[in-house]
Amino acid sequence: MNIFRLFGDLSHLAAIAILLLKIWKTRSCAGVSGKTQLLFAVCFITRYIDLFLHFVSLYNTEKVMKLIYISASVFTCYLIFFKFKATYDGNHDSMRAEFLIVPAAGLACLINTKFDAIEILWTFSIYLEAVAILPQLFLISKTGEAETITSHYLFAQGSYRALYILNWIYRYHYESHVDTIAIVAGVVQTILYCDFFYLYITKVVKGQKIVLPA
Amino acid sequence: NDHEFKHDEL
Repeated sequence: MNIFRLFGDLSHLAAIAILLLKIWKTRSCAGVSGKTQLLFAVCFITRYIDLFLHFVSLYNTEKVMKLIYISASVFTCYLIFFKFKATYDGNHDSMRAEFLIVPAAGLACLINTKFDAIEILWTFSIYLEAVAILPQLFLISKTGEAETITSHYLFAQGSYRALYILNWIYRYHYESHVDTIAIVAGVVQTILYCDFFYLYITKVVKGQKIVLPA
Repeated sequence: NDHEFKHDEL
């Protein structure tokens, strides 16, 4: 474990907590893409499938984190699609998730470390996570704005994988550890946030709201 | 097989 990975995971936890709090406090999921949250839930379940395959001793923090990620993302989907369904902006959350899931699944079968079920699921989860935020960014471009709290969520979510890139550089240098698939997908994922990062740094930090087109 | 590639990150 290194500082980058630690802050990356904390940033990821913060993102999940911010979104949950926003939906729970405002009792509304306006401006939130349900599809992105569904894709994240699929990513966690397919990536941490080992939790379901054999009992894991919960004293291990990593296992606890995995359970938190899975339960929090499923609960977020429950809030969006059931509890606060009336506030779900389905018309603007219109990016076809199949256009993200099918290519990720196909690519996972073509480019992977080992052709076995667990490894293919893990690879699928990595590829899917790289593009999972697209419905959310698409929704913001359709509505033309993002609530400040949603901007903070996106900033934390984007920062998590950006910090992981620093973690991979660190691990390459000190542990000569390289996970090419995760690195390439992580770089693609972070690049997708660049436009948002620019808006966040230039607008939200100054207390303004993000309104598109910028 | 100990060379089993373990993904040790979340």
